[in-house]
Amino acid sequence: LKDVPAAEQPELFLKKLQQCSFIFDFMDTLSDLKMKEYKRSTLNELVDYVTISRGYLTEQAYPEVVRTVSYNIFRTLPPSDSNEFDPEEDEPTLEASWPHLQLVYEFFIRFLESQEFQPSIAKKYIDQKFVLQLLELFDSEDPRERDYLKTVLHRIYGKFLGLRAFIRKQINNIFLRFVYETEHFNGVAELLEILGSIINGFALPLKAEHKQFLVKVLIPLHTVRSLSLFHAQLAYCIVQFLEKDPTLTEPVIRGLLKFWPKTCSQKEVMYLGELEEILDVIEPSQFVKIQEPLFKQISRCVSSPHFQVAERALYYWNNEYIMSLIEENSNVILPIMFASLYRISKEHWN
Amino acid sequence: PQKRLKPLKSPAPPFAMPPIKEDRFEKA
Repeated sequence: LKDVPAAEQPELFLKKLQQCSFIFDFMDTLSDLKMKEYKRSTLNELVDYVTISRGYLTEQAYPEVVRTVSYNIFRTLPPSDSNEFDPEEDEPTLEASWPHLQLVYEFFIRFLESQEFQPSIAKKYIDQKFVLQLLELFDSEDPRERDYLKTVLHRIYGKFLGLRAFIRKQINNIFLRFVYETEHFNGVAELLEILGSIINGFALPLKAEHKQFLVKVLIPLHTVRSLSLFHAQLAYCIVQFLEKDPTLTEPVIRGLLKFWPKTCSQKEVMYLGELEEILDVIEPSQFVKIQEPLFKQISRCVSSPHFQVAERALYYWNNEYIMSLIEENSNVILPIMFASLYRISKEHWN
Repeated sequence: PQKRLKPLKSPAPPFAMPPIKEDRFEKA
């Protein structure tokens, strides 16, 4: 590309894109070695080209870029070896075609981030159907691919105003399916990270639609499995909401109390961890609204026969901010906590 | 009396991405 006159470059760019639409079989590791290497070097050249060149993004380039990217990334994901795939325990299936796939994602991100990129032209090709196929890929077991997808969808959400509501709705659907049907989708953490950034940018006052998403989707997402997989991302989204609008504290805490795990177990330890992150940002005026039901639950945890649950609940007394809230409201909290604290003071080492 | 502590502003976790500003004219 850099060896031809500038005037010929846009056409050569299109030809090289078309060349890269050819898909090789990576399961057969020994086939087409030379041609695979040739495609890899061409993709590398395209990545460099969109990064440094100017004037390459002609109107004809948009459909070609989207077509090439689509040919390469949109595919049926390999079925998981076991339906009980646990990202914490099991080794993920890594994508065999990664040497090419990685460069295609790299190229696409540089294209979306290019200074010449015009959403008004691209929206003809990057549409709802494209987004739906992209969202399906978030179920990939390969964390490297999900990381690229996260950046791609984040950029698309940022640039295509017309797709925003659609993307949020589809993410809602994936979450609801995860909670009420499958309990399986590999990319929930990555989608939550994108949502955290979206919630962070919400304008005030919050729209009813956004509040509903918090109450109807994010709170029910507090299942045991969810917390073990993406507690940090979920807490981040909730805290973003509370920092935007502290009056949401009450529905959030009441929601969490409603979804509190039934049995004393390790799950409750995670739940207490989630709750502490929320209490860290709670406003005193909101705290008084929920302190009674909240401390009734904490009192139950403190006297839990499960040693770790009791200990995790007691650990709140090491948190200076929570401690200052308790002190200020001791007239309400002490009567709730006294019996449990008195009982364990006889037998608990802490 | 002791002064009340301010709630901690939650620090951005390592995965936090730049915020995307909401477009006020966006349809629900």
